[in-house]
Amino acid sequence: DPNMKGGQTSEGVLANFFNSLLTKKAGSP
Amino acid sequence: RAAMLEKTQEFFQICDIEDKGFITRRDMQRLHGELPLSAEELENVFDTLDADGNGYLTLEEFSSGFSHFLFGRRIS
Repeated sequence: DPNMKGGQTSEGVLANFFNSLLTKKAGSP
Repeated sequence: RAAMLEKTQEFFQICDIEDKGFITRRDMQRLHGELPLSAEELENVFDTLDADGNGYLTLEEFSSGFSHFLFGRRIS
């Protein structure tokens, strides 16, 4: 469904986003 | 809980480079290159976090998205 908003997809992306921030924070000097 | 608030603020400031107190869609696009996410994914993240759809992400919206991520359930 190309018009899907919310649900599984955004949750995955959101998790990805916050995980990246966590990683960035940990990796920054 | 205090530690989580601190983390949320840290992350918020990563996105809010100019220290405006809110995050715009443009700020989010600037993270492209800093984070391993595509422009489309960042757009998706913004839309998901911007609960009222006004084009601005406040710390409150940001932190509710963050708790959602941490606890895997929506806190309304």
